[in-house]
Amino acid sequence: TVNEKYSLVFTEWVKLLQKVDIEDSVVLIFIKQMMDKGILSESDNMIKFMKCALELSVSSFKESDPTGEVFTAIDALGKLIIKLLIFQEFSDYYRGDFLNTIYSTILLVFAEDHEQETFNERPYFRLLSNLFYEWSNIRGHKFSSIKDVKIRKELYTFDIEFYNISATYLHSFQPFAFPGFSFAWVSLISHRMFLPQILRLPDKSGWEKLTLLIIDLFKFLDQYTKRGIVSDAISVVYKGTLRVILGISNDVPDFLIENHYELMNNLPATYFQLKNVILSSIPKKKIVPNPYDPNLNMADVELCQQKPSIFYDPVKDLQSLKKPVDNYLRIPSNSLLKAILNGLYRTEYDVKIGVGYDYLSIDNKLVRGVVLHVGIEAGLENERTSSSAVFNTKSSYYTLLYNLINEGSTELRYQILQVMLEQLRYPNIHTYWFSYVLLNMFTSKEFGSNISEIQEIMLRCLLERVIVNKPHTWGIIVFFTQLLQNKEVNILELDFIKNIPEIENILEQS
Amino acid sequence: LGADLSSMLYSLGIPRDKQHHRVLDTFQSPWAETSRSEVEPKFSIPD
Amino acid sequence: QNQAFRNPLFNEELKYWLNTKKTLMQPYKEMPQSMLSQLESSLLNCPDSLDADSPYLYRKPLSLPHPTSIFFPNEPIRFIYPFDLKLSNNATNNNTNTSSQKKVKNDIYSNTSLAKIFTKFDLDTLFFIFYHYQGTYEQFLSSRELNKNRNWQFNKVDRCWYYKEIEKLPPGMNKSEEESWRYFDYKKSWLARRCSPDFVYKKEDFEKL
Repeated sequence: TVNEKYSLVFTEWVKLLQKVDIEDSVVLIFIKQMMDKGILSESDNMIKFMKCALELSVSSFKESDPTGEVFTAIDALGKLIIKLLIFQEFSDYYRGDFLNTIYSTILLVFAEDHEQETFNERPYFRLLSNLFYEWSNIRGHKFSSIKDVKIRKELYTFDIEFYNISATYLHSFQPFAFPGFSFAWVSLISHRMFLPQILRLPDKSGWEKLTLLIIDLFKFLDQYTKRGIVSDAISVVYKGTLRVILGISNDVPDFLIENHYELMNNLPATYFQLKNVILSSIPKKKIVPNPYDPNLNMADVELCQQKPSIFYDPVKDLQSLKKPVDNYLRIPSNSLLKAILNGLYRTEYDVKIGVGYDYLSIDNKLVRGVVLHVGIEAGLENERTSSSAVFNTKSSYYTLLYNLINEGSTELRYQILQVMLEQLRYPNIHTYWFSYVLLNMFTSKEFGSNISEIQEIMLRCLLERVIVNKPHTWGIIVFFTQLLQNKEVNILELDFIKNIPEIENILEQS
Repeated sequence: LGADLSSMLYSLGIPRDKQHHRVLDTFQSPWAETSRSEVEPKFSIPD
Repeated sequence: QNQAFRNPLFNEELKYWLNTKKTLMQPYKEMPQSMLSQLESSLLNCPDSLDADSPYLYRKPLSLPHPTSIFFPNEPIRFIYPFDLKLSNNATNNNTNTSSQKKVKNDIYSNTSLAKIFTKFDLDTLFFIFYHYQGTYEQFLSSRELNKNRNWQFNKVDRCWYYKEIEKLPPGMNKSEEESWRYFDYKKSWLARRCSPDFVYKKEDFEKL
């Protein structure tokens, strides 16, 4: 049969690679012969061959002595794919099409195997790991290892696509789709030959797809993090996630900084430490004043005048609220406020496990979008005109947030205040402006009888971020200090504090 | 409440000393338990 | 009825892939037992750092003829060097100027066990690795150690490593220091030799590492 013939050919390939160096001319001759015989030159045959080779390699893995070389066939398959990716004459179709075909073939063979009792993720992990390794090897110094100048140029142009196509397929392999591949999947998105490369592609070209992958992971964790018992497997996935995010925070903090909005939109609501890790990221080379210094004043910190970079503009998510919000910021009006307020409530409950709640009647992502958009606009205004235009409780930026909180339900207040506190990050204009707004609200006389609930919610949101183990963001620490030191409201005398001795204790000690 | 991250940071190699090191290029595995051997990072050799 | 499902290349496997779309669009609220089993199986088979390591099929024999011990390992060395052990800079040879030290400390290899062990190797060992393990990561590390830490330079023309020695002269001489060059003769004597007095250093002959 055709399959038997292809198996023989592939077996020969594997044997060959065990005997000669991959750069040996014999290897290229072998490939050329495969092409001449039509095995690789016609796409149908190429797909059949790849399927056969992959199935054979996976069987070989399963049948091998686990203490010996289990990946020989898979490794050989990886090398073949890369050789074809680099050296084929891409005249009829394009290199990207070839890579897509390869990945699709792998995905389909994998999808069927995943449902079998004998499924093992390791050979598939190994194959993808190898593809990342081989590509990483040749791309060094702008593909200088490729002698042919034309091919070198093509590959250099293709580099960004290689990572984006790979990321697209990783998205298909995500845990919701293939739970039996979950741990291999987390290992792949954090692979040393994938993650640092996709993070550092020119013009942040890989950031969008990478954010999508991390969101896939967060959504999976969110779905299976229930109140009470969390399965061991999910706990382990969480630990791995935390460790990977710590790695990103160390190497490329800008990724977490600039994408925090989308990450916060999808982070499980009870993951406070991971939230802090993401929001504590500080741009490299920035020297940040000690947040525990009780004499620190954000007004004196030059960094607090700088606008933070944002990769994804939240204005894209505002949908029907964009116009009323922008109009309100220009000229506040009650009718606009009502429109915005109404737009923030959901039409159906959303199940969302949080601390002290199980569902949302508020569109919390829309809240985050609105709040961040207001902050971004305030930052722009600060630069355009003056700080007195925005550091001003009469400014529309302030009054919009004030009114939403004043008129909103308890739940809406919680969501808005929580999101505002998320903006207290490293020293920048958003951190500065939002702490100004929060401090003014906390000590405001304008809320009337609502003040007590608002103060309580603000403190609750603050404590949620501070009680957890470190790290704590710079902005949260500084703001907390400001709040504790403020002369207008004695926190310890507030009724709701006195009613909960444990909280009173914490605040007293602080 | 999370956990004390010092041992996790230590296993990652952050921060080893006052110097700042990149860790993702030599990242072995998301879990310390599966990171018992070092992995070959990318490198290139002049002709 | 879709054409894709009638393609004999894919019709068997396609339905499995299509099934995953269900759980992607509407994930199970509670993990069914079958899914939990798959997840736990994934945990059990979790790939480790050896799985993620570089593939190797054919290992070149040593590049130059040289007798080796039968106890020489065939697999790459993989181990963990204790992080808190101080990096004591090589005893034997050269001045390691502090700026190149800083440069080395910031590259991605400086914290790996292998790179740290290389700082303890003597020159002989480094040259052996360089000349006999061509094209390997180990060759790369040995050249990194030689160049970045020990200040040797590689000549592209004769493929030898060169070292510039600066000798401080006693006061009263015409100049305050004298420059002399050494090179490692890997072809014949396997020794570091003084270059002839008419050796001229040509920057373009040396590899920028």
